Parts: sequence; C-alpha cells; structure tokens
Amino acid sequence: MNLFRLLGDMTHLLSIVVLLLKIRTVKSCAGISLKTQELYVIVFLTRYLDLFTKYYSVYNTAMKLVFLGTSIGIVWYMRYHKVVKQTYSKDEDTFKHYFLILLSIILALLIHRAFDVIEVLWTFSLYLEAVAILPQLVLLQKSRNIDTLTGDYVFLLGAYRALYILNWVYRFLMENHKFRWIPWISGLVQTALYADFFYYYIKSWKNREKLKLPA
Amino acid sequence: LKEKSQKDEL
Repeated sequence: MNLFRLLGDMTHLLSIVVLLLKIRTVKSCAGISLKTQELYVIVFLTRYLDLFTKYYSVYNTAMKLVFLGTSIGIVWYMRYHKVVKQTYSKDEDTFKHYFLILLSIILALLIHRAFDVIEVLWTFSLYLEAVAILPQLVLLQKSRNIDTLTGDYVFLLGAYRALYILNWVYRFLMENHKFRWIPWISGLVQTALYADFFYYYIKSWKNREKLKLPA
Repeated sequence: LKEKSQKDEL
C-alpha cells in the first residue's frame, strides 16, 4: 500500500469521524443530506459483497466493516434519533436521488468488465459513488449557514477521492498496474464534482471567512 | 502472477 492510498483512506475515515462528531456531540445533522448518506449505504453494501468471497488483509476487512457500520449508523441517527432527526434539513434536501440509482444501474448493466453478479454490482457501486455527493452539494448550495463541521466533512470526502487518483497514478507508474477505465473515469468524475466546492472552501479558509456557496 | 485489479481498494 502506498502513501497516497493510506492518506486517502485516512481522509475518508476522518470525514466520517467529523460527521459522527457533529451528530453525536452537537446532536445535529443540519446541512447533511440524508439522500447522499443513503446512497453511501447502497454503495458500500454492493461493493463489499466480496467480504464473503475474498480475503485481502485484516486492514481491508476492518475498514470495510467500519465503512458499512458507520454509514448505516449515520442513516439511523438521521432517520430515527429523536433529537437528531429534528435537525434534518428535509425541505432543502430535494435532489431526486432515485434517478442517480437508476442511472447507475443502467450504466453498470451496459458497461462492465465481466457479466456476473459481483462484478456488475461492484461496477454499479463505483458509478453510484461517483455521483452520490450531488444531493449533498445541492443541499449546501441551498443552506444559508454552512457550519464548520459540515464544510470540513465535505472537504475531507473530496480530498479522499483526489488522493485515490494520486494512488492510481502511483500504482500505474511504480507497480505495473494496467489502466483501468471504469474505476479511473468514475473516480475522475467524482473528484471533478468537488472542484467548485474546493474553490470556495479554500477561498473561505484563506480569507478566514465563513464558507458560503453562491446560489 | 498476482491479479492487478483494483478490488483490493476501498
């Protein structure tokens, strides 16, 4: 495992820690899209089916279980916790996320490396992850007040994917990995979706101003 | 030869 990959995983983990911190200590999920969180549960459930079929390492298995457990936990808090659920920005979380699921299903059925259940579901999870942040980005744009933890959460989530791209470049150049169209293009699309957010996040950080996205 | 897929990633 190279440094970029490790940093990417740690950023991903840290983003979840930041979100859980907001939910468990501030008891709020204001500005967090339940739709994006539900899409992540679907992403992890479909991608990590190989937990039952293939063993890579203790690290790999542990991380998969953490991502599955925390994503389900977050959705549970947002839907059912009696204090947290009242802070959910339901009226602003309006993105039609079913459309993203449908699009990813169609794309995975059309474009995949092999036509078997695990492979198609794995491909589906990559396509869905690429666009899963969209409801969250739309919600942020509608929020007049983006708190620091929410901004940091989205930034860390974007940084994770950017670091994964560096990891792929490293593996390609140093570890003889082949060019893989499906994960690479999905990953590039996913990272590109954050470009606008990164720009405003870094700008607000440099000017020590509160983060605000133009409508 | 070990398979160079990307499924060892998360």
